[in-house]
Amino acid sequence: MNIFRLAGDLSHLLAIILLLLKIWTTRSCAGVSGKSQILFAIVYVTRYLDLFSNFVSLYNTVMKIVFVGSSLGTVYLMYMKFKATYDHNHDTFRIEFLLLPVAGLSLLINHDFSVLEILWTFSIYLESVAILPQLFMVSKTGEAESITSHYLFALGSYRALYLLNWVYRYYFEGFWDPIAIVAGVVQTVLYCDFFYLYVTKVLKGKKLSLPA
Amino acid sequence: RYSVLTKDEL
Repeated sequence: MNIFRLAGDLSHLLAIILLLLKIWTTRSCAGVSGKSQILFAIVYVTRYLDLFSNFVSLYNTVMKIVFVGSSLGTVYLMYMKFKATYDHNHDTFRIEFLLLPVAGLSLLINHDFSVLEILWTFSIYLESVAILPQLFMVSKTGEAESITSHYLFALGSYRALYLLNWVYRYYFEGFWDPIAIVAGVVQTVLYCDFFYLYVTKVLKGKKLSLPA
Repeated sequence: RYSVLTKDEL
């Protein structure tokens, strides 16, 4: 565990808290892509199946349970409790165009052809693109609430901080995992346009709105 | 190799 890794995990935790806070306090999931949230739920369920087979540390186990629980909870809030506020007319990204190629790629490029390993690889690849329906929704409506922008910034920062963690681990521990690194780079690059808008607009007190 | 048994990241 190094400072980048810890900061990344905390950023991820902050993102989850911000999203739940937004939905809970506004009693609405307007502006949030249910499709991205379904993809994230699939990501964490398929990645943390090793909760039952492999104990790393109490920290690791608690975080895994929080990530799986909160992603399933968010899907519940969006599709059950606050269903009426879900803006599905603007959430039109076709997730099968992500799920099928990602499933194919995880069967082709993985560390080991075993069930847990392929599901882990699938989850890493899927996470890298899971935000696309949300970014597509923001670009379609042309705006996002401030708290949704903060959520996206924290969520994007988490993998960017993991990249620094991997640089650190490569130099000081000789550890590197090409699958996680390539997927992490792709994931972070997808946020670049949003990061730019966040810094130039939201941090200056303006609402995140895209030019027409 | 970063296998199932050695994965420590989230």
